Amino acid sequence: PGDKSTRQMNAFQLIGMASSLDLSGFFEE
Amino acid sequence: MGCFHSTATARARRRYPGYDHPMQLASQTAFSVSEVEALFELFKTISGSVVDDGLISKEEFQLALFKSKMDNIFANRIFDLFDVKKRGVIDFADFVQALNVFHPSVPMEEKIDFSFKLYDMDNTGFIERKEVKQMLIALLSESGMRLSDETIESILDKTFSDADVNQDGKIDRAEWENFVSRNPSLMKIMTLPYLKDITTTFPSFVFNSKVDDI
Repeated sequence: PGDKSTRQMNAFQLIGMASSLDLSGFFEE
Repeated sequence: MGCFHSTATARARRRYPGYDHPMQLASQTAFSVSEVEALFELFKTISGSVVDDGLISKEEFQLALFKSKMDNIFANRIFDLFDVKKRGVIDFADFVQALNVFHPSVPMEEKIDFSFKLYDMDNTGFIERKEVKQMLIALLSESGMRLSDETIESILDKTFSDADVNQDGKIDRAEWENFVSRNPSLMKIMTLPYLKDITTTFPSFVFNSKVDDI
């Protein structure tokens, strides 16, 4: 399971993608 | 220099625990006085979204970020780093000082420090493999992504063989700096272009200003 591009990421890139966290959310309506 | 409106400031201190005067916060950060006052407008909105107590709770923090009451381990970790005084809430001074790290003008060193602490969840001074795995598994589960344990281990093997230069099983601060310099996309989250334009986003600060001639 898991597509090829996911497996090619490093663990921290994957954390960034899975969290989809962006502090810009504070400033957006 | 502007003159100090002691009554307005005293009122803000009562209403917002930990409130520091904008000029004081501006002197400690990359923000101007006007920008600190604009951030106060944002702070008032977030801190009053669930319980209007002048402080930001974890629930209010996540609500502001995601516009819904969803739990996110990564957001929890960022909240913990904003919560400098470790009281389970963020006051205005904590908020300004933590957001300062995300200012485009702040040196990369400070951003790297913050990102290192983000992953060093048990504060040992090292990013350990078990911490990264724990965060990864929790986030994959929260986001509904499915990866086998074998795939996760393989990703961790590859990451640590690249980042952990001395191969002691953990990433120290110097190894982290070296790793992010080779993977600059990891630092993208650490800069918020919005912070350059904060007075335009929250123009109402002008009407609520407690400092003259800003």
